[in-house]
Amino acid sequence: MKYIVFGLGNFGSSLSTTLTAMGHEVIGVDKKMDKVELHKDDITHTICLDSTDIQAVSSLPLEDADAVIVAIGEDEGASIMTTALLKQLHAKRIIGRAVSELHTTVMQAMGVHEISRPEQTSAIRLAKRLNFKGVVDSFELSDKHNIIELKCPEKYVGKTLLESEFRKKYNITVLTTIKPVEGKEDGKISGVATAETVLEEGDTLVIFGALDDLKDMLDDSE
Amino acid sequence: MKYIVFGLGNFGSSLSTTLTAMGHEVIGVDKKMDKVELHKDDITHTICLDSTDIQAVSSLPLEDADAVIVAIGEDEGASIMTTALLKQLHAKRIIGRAVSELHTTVMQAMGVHEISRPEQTSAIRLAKRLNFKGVVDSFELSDKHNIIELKCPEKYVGKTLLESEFRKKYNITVLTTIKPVEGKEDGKISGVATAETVLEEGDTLVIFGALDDLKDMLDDSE
Ligand SMILES: Nc1ncnc2c1ncn2[C@@H]1O[C@H](COP(=O)(O)OP(=O)(O)OP(=O)(O)O)[C@@H](O)[C@H]1O
Ligand SMILES: Nc1ncnc2c1ncn2[C@@H]1O[C@H](COP(=O)(O)OP(=O)(O)OP(=O)(O)O)[C@@H](O)[C@H]1O
Repeated sequence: MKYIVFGLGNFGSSLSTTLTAMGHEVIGVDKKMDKVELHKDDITHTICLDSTDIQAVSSLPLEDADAVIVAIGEDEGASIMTTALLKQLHAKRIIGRAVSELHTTVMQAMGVHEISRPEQTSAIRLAKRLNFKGVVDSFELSDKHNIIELKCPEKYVGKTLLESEFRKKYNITVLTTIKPVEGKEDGKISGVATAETVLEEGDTLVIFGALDDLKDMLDDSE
Repeated sequence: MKYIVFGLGNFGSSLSTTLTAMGHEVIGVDKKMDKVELHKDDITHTICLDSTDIQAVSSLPLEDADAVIVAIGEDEGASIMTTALLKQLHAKRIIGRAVSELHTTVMQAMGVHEISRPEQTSAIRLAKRLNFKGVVDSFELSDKHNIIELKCPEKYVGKTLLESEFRKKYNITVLTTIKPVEGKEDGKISGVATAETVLEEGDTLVIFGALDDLKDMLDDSE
């Protein structure tokens, strides 16, 4: 596929280099020469131009692009101006990036509905992970692996370990479950978990895995 | 839970306000008074201080915090300095944020392994969505709803519509499937889809739904 990315900041350059590595043809545009120089080896084509200049933008092969992405963030004026020009020049599919609420509203009013909000989206995901009451405790076994104690998420209650597919889906291992004990603060450890172990409501699961895999499981279990 | 967030830029302020809205006690810190003023109504407590100043940082209730988040992005020096101080003052759990590879490497070397990279993470997710070859075409029915034509993802091949749970999981409707026809560019539309319709390899699914729900389904089907 063919893409044109306007703005080679952190978001725009990551997007351009990832798409290029996936085999797509990407034109990366930035008004700053140093940005163009910095990324030119990792993006199919890089061009130094000001995307708020209609002459410059209309010199790009917009009709051939499957999508154009406006990756300018902080400079809201330039982001909005560039988007307006691309609308005017009939770009097929425009993907925007917005920082503030106002920025988002203006983009939507211009008919751009695919809007990326990297900072907000990542912050909300992190807040959800932090909020996840289930994680009772967490020990770092090494800098990449953790053992976490997690209240059994609703979606797994009543399933056997095999049915929960922790190993298959996330490459994590449930070591054991801790069953709550009436009137005591600490629960009772129920021995080495097996494929047939049934997870019950209120159980604390003791899970070992790589940090990223544990995070994926936590994200999916909300 | 109690959190301290250093840096109230877009990421830090979104994180602080989201956690506050979820009922947590958040102290939001920024060296710029205007940032503190801007967000003070949405965050439990806001304080104007320089997080690279050990006196200032040690005046914060670090021992009570379940986690401290260094949300400073572009100013890598300040981000790294703040992290070093928090390590020195024995903060229980430090979550960092990094922009460049070098920044990430230094944070990891300091023992911080929960690192958020908003711009890169969002860029990679967007690249994966753009890369998803399945989306053949997409029509905007309204500014929030689309009809997309999508090559049947592997995970649904052989399932009936009911088994695929599109409605249940994503609130999207499969209108019909297009079966490929030998030697022809356009396939054959197979009538109105029902719960019993079986999805086969090579089918193009025509799906209607809200943009966000369609995106979730696409993300999950990779
Ligand atoms: N009019 C323009 N034409 C071309 N490139 C532009 C224009 N305005 C800004 N840029 C480029 O877009 C890139 C990102 O823009 P900006 O600094 O506004 O956003 P940012 O939020 O800091 O980006 P990121 O978070 O992705 O690093 C910069 O490299 C900048 O040079
Ligand atoms: N030493 C410091 N002490 C306290 N706050 C700081 C310090 N250095 C930077 N900040 C604050 O951190 C916030 C975000 O920092 P910065 O601008 O470096 O990152 P950014 O990448 O632009 O952030 P974002 O993408 O979240 O908007 C700013 O509001 C800034 O005032």
